[in-house]
Amino acid sequence: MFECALIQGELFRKLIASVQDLVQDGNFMCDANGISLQGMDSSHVALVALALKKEGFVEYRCDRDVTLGINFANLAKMLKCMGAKDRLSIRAQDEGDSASFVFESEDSSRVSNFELKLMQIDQEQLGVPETQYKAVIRMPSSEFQRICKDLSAIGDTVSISVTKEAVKFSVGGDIGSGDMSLRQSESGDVDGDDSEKVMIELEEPVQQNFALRYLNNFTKATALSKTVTLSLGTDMPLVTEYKMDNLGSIRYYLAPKIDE
Amino acid sequence: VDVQCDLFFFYNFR
Repeated sequence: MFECALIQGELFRKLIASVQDLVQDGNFMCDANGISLQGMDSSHVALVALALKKEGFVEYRCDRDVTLGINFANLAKMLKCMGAKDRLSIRAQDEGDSASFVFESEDSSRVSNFELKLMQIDQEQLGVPETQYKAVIRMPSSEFQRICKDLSAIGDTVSISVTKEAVKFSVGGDIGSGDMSLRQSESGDVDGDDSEKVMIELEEPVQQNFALRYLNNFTKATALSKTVTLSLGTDMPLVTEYKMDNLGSIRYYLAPKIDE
Repeated sequence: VDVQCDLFFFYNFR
């Protein structure tokens, strides 16, 4: 038996919305520690990895490891029926062919029950090795979203270059070119919200090119976290990570474009 | 010319 409950069901809906444009279906792997999901887009350019810790749930019980094969568009249809402040419970039998989703309003005056048919998904998992990245940038997620959206009106590819002082996003297209630089926030600045700062950890300067179409896709997760972390290396996939307070994180990996 | 790499170039199936 697998059973879990989230006070903020809305978070789960946002998570599914952050995944469903990139991958159509995937396996929720549930074990005693939490839930994980990995999926690659059909062109093998981007990978999404979700890791939810059991500590983030108000209830969590997983007697035996279970794999829930889920079509995200279908799940999203059911989650659409959930109220913004509803509590969400998910239940599945060990060998069942469906999972139940229960939405309960704050005052328990409305309870909704949905059964989602599960799929058998034959999906191999990619092994992502532990990597020491050359540059790690933490910035407001809304700022990253705005940059990706605005630059994609000008070109298809963004060049991200990082120095100790700043991270620069450059774009070029038929109409011309441009760049936007974000300076590292002053470290002595004790005032203000940490989530609004730009922090750069740098081992050595790095520059890589990426398709804006995918980055724009990743920014669907902006609603999940005030900050985003970008990890870059030379000729390495970019890791874009959104951390949710104590629930876990969603990570996107994007293969670079390489000059040939 | 920018060539889009794919993830299999970097990662293998587990």
